[in-house]
Amino acid sequence: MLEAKFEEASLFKRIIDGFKDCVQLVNFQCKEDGIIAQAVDDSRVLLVSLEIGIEAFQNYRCDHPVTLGIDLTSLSKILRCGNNSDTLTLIADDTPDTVLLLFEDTKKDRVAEYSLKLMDIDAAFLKIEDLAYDCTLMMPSSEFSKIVRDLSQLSDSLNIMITKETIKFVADGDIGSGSVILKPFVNMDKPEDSIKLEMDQPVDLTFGSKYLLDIVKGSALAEKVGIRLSSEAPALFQFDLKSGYLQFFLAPKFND
Amino acid sequence: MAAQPTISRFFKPV
Repeated sequence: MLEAKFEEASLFKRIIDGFKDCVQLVNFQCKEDGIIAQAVDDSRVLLVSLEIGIEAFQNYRCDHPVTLGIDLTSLSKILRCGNNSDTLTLIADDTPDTVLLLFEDTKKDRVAEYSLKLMDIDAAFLKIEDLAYDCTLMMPSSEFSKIVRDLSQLSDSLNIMITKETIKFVADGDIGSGSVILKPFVNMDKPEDSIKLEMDQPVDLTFGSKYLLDIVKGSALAEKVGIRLSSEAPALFQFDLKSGYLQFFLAPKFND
Repeated sequence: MAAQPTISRFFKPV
């Protein structure tokens, strides 16, 4: 029996909105210590990995591990039916063919109940090795989103170059080119605006803009984004939840 | 022209 209650339906809605545009069929593995999910986009370039820990819930009970195969497009339709301030409880039995979504407005004594049909989704679960990254960057997610949205207008590839004290984003396309250069800095008054950089090795990597445009949709979840880059492995873009995270792994382009 | 590898080149099924 699974009973997972969010204090606010808006949290689960923002989590799903963070990756519903790049993957559609997702297996949510519910275990006693929380919910994990993993999916790869249609082009098999972008891997999404979600973990929602117990502390993210108002209360959480999962007697036996259960996998919920969900079409995110259908789930989003139901999430739109609840009010953001409602509590939301996900309820499923041990061998479910549906998951119940219970929205409760405790003030107005209003209860809305939806049942979503589950799907059999045959998706391999990929082992994500703990990688040694050359660079780790922590920056405001809104700033990263703006840079990605601005530069992706110029080219379908976006280059990220990091040296000792400099982070440079470059796009060069048919209509012209653009570059944004940032420096690490600490904002004592507003720490969330700081840009922190740990660099073991400089990197010069190129990514597909369309994938970065999907990744920045996770920005509604967290004020900061953690970006970990390596010359030899997929880049990790991570948005932290109160308990858990939404991660995107994106393979860089290689000049053949 | 830059080539775009897939994620399965790096992460294998468990």
